[in-house]
Amino acid sequence: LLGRRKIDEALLEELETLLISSDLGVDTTLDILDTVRERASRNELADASAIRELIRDHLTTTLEGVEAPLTLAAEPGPAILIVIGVNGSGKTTTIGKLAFRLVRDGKGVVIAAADTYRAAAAEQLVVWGERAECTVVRKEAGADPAAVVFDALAQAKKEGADVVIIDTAGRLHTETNLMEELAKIARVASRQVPDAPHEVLLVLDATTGQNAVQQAELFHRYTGLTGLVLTKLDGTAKGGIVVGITHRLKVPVKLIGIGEGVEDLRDFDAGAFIDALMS
Amino acid sequence: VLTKGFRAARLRLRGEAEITDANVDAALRDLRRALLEGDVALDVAKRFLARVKEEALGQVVRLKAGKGDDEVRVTAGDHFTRICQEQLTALMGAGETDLALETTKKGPAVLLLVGLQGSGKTTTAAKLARNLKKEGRKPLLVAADVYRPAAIDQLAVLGERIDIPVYREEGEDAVKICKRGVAAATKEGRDVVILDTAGRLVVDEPLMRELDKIAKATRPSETLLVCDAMIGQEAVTTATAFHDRLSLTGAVLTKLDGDARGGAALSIREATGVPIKLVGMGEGLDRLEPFRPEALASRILG
Ligand SMILES: Nc1nc2c(ncn2[C@@H]2O[C@H](COP(=O)(O)OP(=O)(O)OP(=O)(O)O)[C@@H](O)[C@H]2O)c(=O)[nH]1
Ligand SMILES: Nc1nc2c(ncn2[C@@H]2O[C@H](COP(=O)(O)OP(=O)(O)OP(=O)(O)O)[C@@H](O)[C@H]2O)c(=O)[nH]1
Ligand SMILES: [Mg+2]
Ligand SMILES: [Mg+2]
Repeated sequence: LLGRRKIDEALLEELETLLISSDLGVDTTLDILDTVRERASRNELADASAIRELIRDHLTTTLEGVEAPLTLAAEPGPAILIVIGVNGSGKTTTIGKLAFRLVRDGKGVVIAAADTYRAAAAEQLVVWGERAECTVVRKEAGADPAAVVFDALAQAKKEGADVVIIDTAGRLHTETNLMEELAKIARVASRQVPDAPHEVLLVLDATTGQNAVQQAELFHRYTGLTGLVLTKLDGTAKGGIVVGITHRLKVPVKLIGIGEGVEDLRDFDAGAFIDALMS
Repeated sequence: VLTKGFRAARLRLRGEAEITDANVDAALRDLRRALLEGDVALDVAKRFLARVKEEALGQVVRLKAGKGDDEVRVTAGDHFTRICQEQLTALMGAGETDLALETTKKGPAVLLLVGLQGSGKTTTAAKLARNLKKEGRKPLLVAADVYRPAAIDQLAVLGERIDIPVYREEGEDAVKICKRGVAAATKEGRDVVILDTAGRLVVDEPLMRELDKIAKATRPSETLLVCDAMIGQEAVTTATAFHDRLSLTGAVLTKLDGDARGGAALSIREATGVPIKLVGMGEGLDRLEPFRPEALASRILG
């Protein structure tokens, strides 16, 4: 698509198609195209491959500018990670994969099955805990999620665990009472361990469209986000939604999900992400 | 705050007496933004804009020729709005929200639910079963997701909640489970079978083949794509892939109780011809409703 062609409206239209089709959204796409047009009009862009570089730099600045590693240690511990997001985004699976990785790396992990609402949510997490070989703390269906967190932290203390990962029920950001429940879970964590929660990770399905922007804004407002997880990148979706979200909220993508298996978790690599987006 | 999208189109035409070649293009650019922000697929949006332009200018010509007596004389803004709403509604709905549920001499009606991971299939399966039971049918749920941890337990718990039997096996052959589920339904006098399948990517060839085999073995009267209302530009790729393989008879748009605009409804229908039949309006098992095109049309326009 972008070789040594000259820059004309047809090329810009192809670029727009590429960016919109990757779920970058109208605003982000227009920002990029405006920059391209402006540079082109000043004869600062030799050809189409120069445009490619410009877009790469623009996206890299946005995504790498806020890059930060996952907080996996705390003094005093344990490090507490809360995993949140709308229904079906991949929270439970991501936690299973992360726990597996951490245990393999020699860390003590406890998982809190704080989704006490959805059918068989705890059972699903118990299977992942077996795969990861770590304790899953659960209570009966309908129990107060905060009570599960409390129990999990007690168990973590008992085991001397380094990390506690809290799974939460999927919830739409438009449900105020559910968002307040989430804020309460975060408060319970903060009262138990200084500086907790050390990570609040919003899990976003890569196939999500522009509604991801509203999701991120609302979850950020209620709990404060420290990172994004982009799942299902092994599909056809490019996950371009994270660009606008990172730009506006300054929250970095920390992990990506690339499958349903226990090892299908990767640290976010902006370069690789941008390559895939532009292909 | 800059007014963008559909509201901008209305404002732009507010001072105008009528839609003209000159002012319609600007209004269409605003409409285009509205559709893209509403997650309508780009190509679908472009084709829709062409339709709106043709209809808008065509109506003005007819009005001037005195042939538009069914088209009330209104301001350009209201006229444009009405055309957009009408065209969207017409495109998305032809009232085909009914499900094909007839039993045959061979046995019960079979409904096959398919879709991407996490779209809401298992929940929708239970909702469907509950509604059918309320209508006097005898549904059987079949737990054919042999991959996801506790997927079978999830369907079993839901089945228990609504007092509907769930066919399950310990095995790992989804095709056999579906076949034997239908046989069990026939034997036990259940007259409609709902097959809950595993979420899958359209690029996962072995899993797409599994669906081919399930469809071939069970001959469903309905093959429904269960699709998350918040899906973005991949709606067309996804729906087309499932449709090409399975000949979908309908789609269910889930999680419409959120604030996703749901442009996928237009994309799916326009690109594949598959009708949206049902919408999921919540996690509760009573939250499944027939699709209403006019409601979704104004939602997509924002
Ligand atoms: N292909 C693919 N599937 C994934 C990925 N992550 C999760 N999934 C699948 O997505 C579906 C939903 O995953 P869950 O982990 O149950 O999602 P959740 O956010 O916990 O869902 P709720 O608790 O119901 O809100 C499952 O079928 C997972 O196997 C991924 O990276 N790639
Ligand atoms: N708010 C809302 N949540 C829904 C709706 N339909 C399903 N869900 C939720 O979405 C999540 C995923 O639903 P599932 O039924 O597990 O989805 P699935 O397609 O079976 O997932 P896989 O089997 O992993 O592919 C669960 O948390 C459901 O409660 C809906 O209409 N509205
Ligand atoms: Mg979960
Ligand atoms: Mg399921």
